Amino acid sequence: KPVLVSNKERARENRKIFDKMNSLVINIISSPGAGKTSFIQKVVEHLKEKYRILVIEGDIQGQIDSSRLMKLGVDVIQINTVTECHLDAFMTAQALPSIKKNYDLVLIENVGNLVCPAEFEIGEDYKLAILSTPEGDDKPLKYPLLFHLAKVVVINKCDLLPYVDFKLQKAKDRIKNKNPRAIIFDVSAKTGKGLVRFCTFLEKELNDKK
Amino acid sequence: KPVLVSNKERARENRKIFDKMNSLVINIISSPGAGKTSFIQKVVEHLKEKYRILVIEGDIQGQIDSSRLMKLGVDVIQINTVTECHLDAFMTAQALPSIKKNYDLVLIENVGNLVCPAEFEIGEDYKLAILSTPEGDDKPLKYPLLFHLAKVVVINKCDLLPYVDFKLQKAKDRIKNKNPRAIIFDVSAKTGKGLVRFCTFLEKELNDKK
Ligand SMILES: Nc1nc2c(ncn2[C@@H]2O[C@H](COP(=O)(O)OP(=O)(O)OP(=O)(O)O)[C@@H](O)[C@H]2O)c(=O)[nH]1
Ligand SMILES: Nc1nc2c(ncn2[C@@H]2O[C@H](COP(=O)(O)OP(=O)(O)OP(=O)(O)O)[C@@H](O)[C@H]2O)c(=O)[nH]1
Ligand SMILES: [Mg+2]
Ligand SMILES: [Mg+2]
Ligand SMILES: [Zn+2]
Ligand SMILES: [Zn+2]
Repeated sequence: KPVLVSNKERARENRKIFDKMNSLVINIISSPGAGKTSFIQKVVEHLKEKYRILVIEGDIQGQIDSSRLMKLGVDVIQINTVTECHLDAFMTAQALPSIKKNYDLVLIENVGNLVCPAEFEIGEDYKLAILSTPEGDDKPLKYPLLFHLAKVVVINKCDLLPYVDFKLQKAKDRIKNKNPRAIIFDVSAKTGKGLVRFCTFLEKELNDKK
Repeated sequence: KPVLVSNKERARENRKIFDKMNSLVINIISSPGAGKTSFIQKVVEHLKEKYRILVIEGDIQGQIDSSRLMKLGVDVIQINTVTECHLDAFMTAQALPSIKKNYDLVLIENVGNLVCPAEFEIGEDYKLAILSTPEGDDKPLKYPLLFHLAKVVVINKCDLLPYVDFKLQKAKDRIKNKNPRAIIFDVSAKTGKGLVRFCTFLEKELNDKK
């Protein structure tokens, strides 16, 4: 029976499949080039010995990001969205049949875009936004929906703070203004700064989930 | 008679209005924070004495960018897209009734997004893409449509090259591979480097248009 299912209903179906695996699923969203893949690389390096991790890669075309991650020995599934500027629940569902084992952690890298990916549930536990310092500290004001919905906001490329106009405290205040409960981490995916603190937080979440 | 007009048809209507003014109209597209407003500020500073310039600002909400530009004394019209991640021809048409004089140059700053804005004609002469060095030199491969369609590609934030992984020649080769006729400028909207060369190119275009 060809029933037209809404994105929300499809996301609930995805959620049920992830719940059977008892996985923590995080939807990672940022502008193009803010450092989603670099951040995931660092998190995987920290946690792959202790946890079973799957990365689902959403990109317009190609396998550039998934081949970077495969080099780390982590399981990766690539989804090409072709024309869509975001992953939705139906596209994400395409990855599910190829999941052959139970994962503790599923990291979903969305298409680089600060607008539309925030509007589509895909079955995640929560959204993690990445804001990079070169973009400017006004992004929470100019692209509000993502910062309003994200449970976690990672401020990346903090190694570039001496060279850019980004005011860290101002950015944090603006994020908190949009979303008082947001948990904010400042990191550098290049130098590794801040990754231990983030991974400690993530481990606690993984253990709570069990 | 409420005729359903396609975006292309609406863009053609916009084009006719701009042609009556004999204006050069440029649609400026980039990721969030790549430097569209900063670049426009620099171009306006260079050319506002000699040419009549209008800036049309497309943003999800607010007037942050238009108030930066109004400080330069240039005419600005703000369009808020609310939920849309791009300007289309209908939204752009909303700005037209408030155009009270003939402009030589109309700069349209689109919503920060490397995907959807490239798909919508809005009545422009051409698209100008801005790629900033912190985003990485792989963007022409990962977000190909814009680089394929843009007549001009500006590589911005070249002052940050010593601190980021961006390979300038590699990026240029990738852009040329997607679009052999693309005209590429490397600039820094912060230091002003490369702006004289770009403005000389733009003046020639303005004079050819006359
Ligand atoms: N200086 C600095 N550069 C970084 C950092 N994190 C990532 N980069 C660089 O930023 C560029 C983009 O990084 P990616 O990890 O590919 O970003 P992304 O968000 O995955 O990009 P897309 O998937 O294409 O949207 C690359 O040149 C990285 O080397 C950081 O913390 N500091
Ligand atoms: N280092 C450096 N920073 C720059 C340069 N151009 C712009 N910036 C900074 O980059 C950030 C974003 O610049 P904007 O001009 O607001 O970028 P935008 O593309 O208009 O951003 P949105 O309209 O919000 O998408 C700000 O902090 C600027 O100061 C540059 O050439 N070099
Ligand atoms: Mg990536
Ligand atoms: Mg701007
Ligand atoms: Zn889109
Ligand atoms: Zn969109």
